[in-house]
Amino acid sequence: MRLIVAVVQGSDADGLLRALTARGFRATQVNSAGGFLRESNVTLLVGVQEEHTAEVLRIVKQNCHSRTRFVNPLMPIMEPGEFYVANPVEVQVGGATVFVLEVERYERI
Amino acid sequence: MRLIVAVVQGSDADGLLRALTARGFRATQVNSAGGFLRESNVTLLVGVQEEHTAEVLRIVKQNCHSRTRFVNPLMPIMEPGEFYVANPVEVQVGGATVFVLEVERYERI
Amino acid sequence: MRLIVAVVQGSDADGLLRALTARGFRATQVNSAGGFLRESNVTLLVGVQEEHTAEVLRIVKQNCHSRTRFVNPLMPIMEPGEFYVANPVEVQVGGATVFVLEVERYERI
Ligand SMILES: Nc1ncnc2c1ncn2[C@@H]1O[C@@H]2COP(=O)(O)O[C@H]3[C@@H](O)[C@H](n4cnc5c(N)ncnc54)O[C@@H]3COP(=O)(O)O[C@H]2[C@H]1O
Ligand SMILES: Nc1ncnc2c1ncn2[C@@H]1O[C@@H]2COP(=O)(O)O[C@H]3[C@@H](O)[C@H](n4cnc5c(N)ncnc54)O[C@@H]3COP(=O)(O)O[C@H]2[C@H]1O
Ligand SMILES: Nc1ncnc2c1ncn2[C@@H]1O[C@@H]2COP(=O)(O)O[C@H]3[C@@H](O)[C@H](n4cnc5c(N)ncnc54)O[C@@H]3COP(=O)(O)O[C@H]2[C@H]1O
Repeated sequence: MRLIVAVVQGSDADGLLRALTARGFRATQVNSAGGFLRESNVTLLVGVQEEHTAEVLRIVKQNCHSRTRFVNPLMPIMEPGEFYVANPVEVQVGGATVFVLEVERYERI
Repeated sequence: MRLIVAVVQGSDADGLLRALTARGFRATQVNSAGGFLRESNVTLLVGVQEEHTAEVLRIVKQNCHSRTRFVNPLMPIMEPGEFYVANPVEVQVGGATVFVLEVERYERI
Repeated sequence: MRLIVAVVQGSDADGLLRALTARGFRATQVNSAGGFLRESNVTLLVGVQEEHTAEVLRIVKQNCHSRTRFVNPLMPIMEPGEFYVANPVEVQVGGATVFVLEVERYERI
């Protein structure tokens, strides 16, 4: 048994869940937020038999797309009288960040 | 040290937390939702010494009950003029889905 | 690769995230709640190369502080006519509770 922890963008979460459950996989959705951009995203927990890990990763790849975000960098702390013109910065947010964890014991109660 | 990740139904979460903390166990509650029914549920994180894993699982079994949910299946995409009468479908939602993970290092700061 | 799961107090989360991202670490924030005090806190997921685990723990130590909370104990179930005067109880809430998990496979999609 493996526990797949996948951080995905909110706009991909619904399609990904449909694709996973349509193939009989089970998943739990947790609302989360990025540590850098502080924008809301989704962390999925997907417990699967080890031999299905590769298929789940393939489904994640097919349903999660990387996007470019233009963000205003955090205002630095200014000296009095200093001007600061924020140029939006381009940040590439990937489709998914995935951690596969080994499960020592799995129970359905 | 083990990290127990338990997905339980919202209506069992409060009783389960009381039972765990009454016996001195520590736990953290995360609001989550099922990938299939999209209904809110609760994911508990319970870090325990390895020799207490079985006792925590026993407490989960005693406090989490499986229930039958009647849900309307998702409307299929219809051709014009076609009628669709949704018969509610019976879905059995288990008491808890539990993953026990090995912890390489544990710190209380 | 390691997945660091750190439960921290809400008031430390912002400073900790700034310190982590300023040093190039990546993190995801999940809103959570303590099982005992039922107060909201924050669970951070930080995936790092193994050789950076100690540095991340150092940053957590520098940014998370233990605090004393005065809480009213849960009202015990009373017999009719019995008086109950709740003396607030002092509870020490630590800076952070941290679990380091081994990651079998890591993917950025
Ligand atoms: N310290 C830093 N310095 C410079 N640039 C930084 C940075 N942290 C993040 N970024 C950039 O900003 C994007 C959004 O990061 P955020 O933390 O909001 O949202 C992240 C975070 O919620 C999660 N994530 C990514 N790597 C993670 C890791 N190692 N551990 C935990 N969560 C991670 O996935 C989301 C998307 O990440 P992705 O890497 O595709 O895209 C990241 C990355 O391109
Ligand atoms: N391997 C796993 N990994 C991660 N989370 C897991 C999991 N197995 C169960 N869960 C979590 O536990 C909840 C209850 O699952 P249970 O299997 O008892 O009860 C399930 C099951 O009887 C059924 N079900 C779930 N996925 C299905 C699927 N792909 N096809 C058919 N039936 C499904 O619907 C009930 C509710 O499912 P829902 O997804 O809304 O809610 C799930 C999900 O949040
Ligand atoms: N092994 C573990 N597994 C999962 N999550 C863990 C954990 N240990 C700590 N946590 C998380 O960290 C928060 C702070 O825990 P700490 O031990 O510093 O501070 C704790 C501790 O001093 C005390 N406490 C917790 N559980 C207790 C219990 N069963 N009996 C007596 N005191 C308890 O109350 C404070 C607040 O606890 P609360 O549950 O509200 O909030 C906890 C919980 O969300």
